[in-house]
Amino acid sequence: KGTQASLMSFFGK
Amino acid sequence: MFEARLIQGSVLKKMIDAIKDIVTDINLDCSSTGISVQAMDSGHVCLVLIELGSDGFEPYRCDRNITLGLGLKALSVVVRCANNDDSITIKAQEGTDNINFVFESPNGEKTSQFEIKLMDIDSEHLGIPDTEYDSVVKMPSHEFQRICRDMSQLGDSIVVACTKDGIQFSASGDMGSGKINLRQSSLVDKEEDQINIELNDPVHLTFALRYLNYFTKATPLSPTVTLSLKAESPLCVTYPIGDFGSMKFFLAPKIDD
Repeated sequence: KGTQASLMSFFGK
Repeated sequence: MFEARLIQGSVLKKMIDAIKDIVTDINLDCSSTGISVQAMDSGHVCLVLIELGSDGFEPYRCDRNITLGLGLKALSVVVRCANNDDSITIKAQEGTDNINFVFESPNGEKTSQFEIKLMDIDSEHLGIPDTEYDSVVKMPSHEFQRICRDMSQLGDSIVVACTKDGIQFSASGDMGSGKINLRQSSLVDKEEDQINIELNDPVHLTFALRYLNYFTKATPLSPTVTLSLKAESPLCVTYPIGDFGSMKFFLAPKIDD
């Protein structure tokens, strides 16, 4: 249940 | 020249044990203020951030900022050769491609020296934003470990909900479901047994238990753990390391389809 989000979409480079 | 001596070498052993299932290589970023490590798992779901202040080492010398790339497999093999009460000194000369480890027994009778080849690790440094969390929960680290272990018997995901009534962990699967509630403690003998819940806003998030169970490998590092939660944001799980550092794990949430 639910889709695993990527950390990259929260933390910028 | 870089040189750092950790009196309690067992701390380094515990740190490596805590991250070796998540990452394979790490860069030690060494500066005059201390050592930091930032590493992400291959799936870009979680991130480990280790920060160790120079005051945790005696002596500590870092003439120039230096990045030391290490394979965790080699590091794990070498560090396992140290006794728990040994001190561990890390040394690296500028311009060489080796890192040296020296273990010394408390009475100084036994010293061991190991060398590992440095690696060139291409790692992306992510900018972790300063976050005002909706809820910050401090609890005994063994309690958190137990909850993650128990909940993973029921399902792959855990729902963490913080309200004014406390923090609730729940999981469900084919077999059934379970819920564990923790409330802020009123009177406890030891501070490390205390459950402390700071709540700015109620928050409700879902996480993959597989990663949380990896994070709880850090339990031997600290009697307490802090969970910092914010709606639709990564969870931050913090294990303090003595009074000079910390190991933080960030985990991206699962988002409703």
